[in-house]
Amino acid sequence: PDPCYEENGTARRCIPEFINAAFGKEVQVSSTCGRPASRSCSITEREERPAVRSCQVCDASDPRRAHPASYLTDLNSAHNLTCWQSENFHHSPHNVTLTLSLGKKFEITYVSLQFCSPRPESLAIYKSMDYGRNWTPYQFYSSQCRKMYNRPNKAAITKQNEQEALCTDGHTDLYPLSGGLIAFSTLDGRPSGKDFDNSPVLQDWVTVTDIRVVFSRPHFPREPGGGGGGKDEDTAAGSYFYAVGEFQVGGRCKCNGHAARCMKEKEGKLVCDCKHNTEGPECDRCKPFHYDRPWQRASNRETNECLACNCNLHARRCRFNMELYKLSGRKSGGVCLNCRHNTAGRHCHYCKEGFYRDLTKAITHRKACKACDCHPVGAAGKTCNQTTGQCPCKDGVTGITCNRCAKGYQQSRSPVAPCIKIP
Amino acid sequence: DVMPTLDMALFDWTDYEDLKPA
Repeated sequence: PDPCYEENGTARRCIPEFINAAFGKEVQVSSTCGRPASRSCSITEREERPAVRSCQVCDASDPRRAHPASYLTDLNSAHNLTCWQSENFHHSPHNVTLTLSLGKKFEITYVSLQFCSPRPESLAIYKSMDYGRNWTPYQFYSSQCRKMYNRPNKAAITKQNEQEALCTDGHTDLYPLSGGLIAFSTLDGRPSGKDFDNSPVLQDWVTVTDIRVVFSRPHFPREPGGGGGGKDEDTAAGSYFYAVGEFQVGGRCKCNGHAARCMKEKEGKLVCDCKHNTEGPECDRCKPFHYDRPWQRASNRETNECLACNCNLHARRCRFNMELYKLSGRKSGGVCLNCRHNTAGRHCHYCKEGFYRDLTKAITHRKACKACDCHPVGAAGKTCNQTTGQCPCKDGVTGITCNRCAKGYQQSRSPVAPCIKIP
Repeated sequence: DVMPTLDMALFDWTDYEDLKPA
């Protein structure tokens, strides 16, 4: 069964499944260790034992020792956690950027990062809704929000600033030294989150095409090592690095409630499999000839499917008229264009001038309108009554087409007065 | 009793050439 329709064919809201939209996607990173091979050291905690410093080599040319960006979004296995790792750096702050392109608009619920190194002391998340052209802040994490990002720590969210990036000092502790998580929930704490269907502001807030994470500052090292990488006298003194095992973006392909899945089109681009007479990458407009009411997102209460214009099978195109829509009590605003078969009107529902309605045929019939065929001499004009077909007859002339003299009249020789009274 | 249809041949178009149907 199609999740976008009831069994009886009635449209109902449908949404793609919730997924980790980052899974398997390429992440552009500004720094990856291993070219050339380098050594980095980190501190590992062992239950109730003193921390131990261990060092390892990162070598991009050796798959066993490489830490490529593909490890950020590969299959997350508890037995074999694969980590991306940045180059060592020696000064703080030091920016390292991860950019994930989803290739399509998604409505996301969370962004999470599981670290293999200690979590950064300062980190920023940005989003783009236009495929990387513009970026807006999404969330900041820092123990020094004001200094790093010029934002207060844990500002209150009200209905007036729901679309504002906040800064928090949570999730920035040095510990755990490995395996720490940073998880940003896009709707958490936002007042309209409970009424998401009716909040265009939050619908916009959760919409992204790209996510960028900027690690701004690592923790400062503490002996023996500590921080991002620890002090390692065997390599350059005092180096840091960032390492992440899992980069997740949880959400749904954005289809505005009009598709139950997204799929790849011929060119490999991800698009919604639109239903409800909608089209566009996000089912964000009505299909041609389905303009009887304005496009709307589906909600829990209303499916808001696009409706076909009613043109009685006499037109292939129509347009939407807001004024007519309002006048109809928000029921119908479609106006048919280029009515054929000699019909006219908003819905091609009557016959155009010079034609009349053949009541033996349905209005949808292609011969529902017949030519008036008014007599060139007997009729006073070419336009007949659109319902009855009666032409306007000259004095003394009768018949639907005005082609005979009335009783008591006879044909004359004058085409101006074709019938004259019999003396 | 249906009257006969107008006979176009009976009309004199002398003064009304411009009204004459093609």
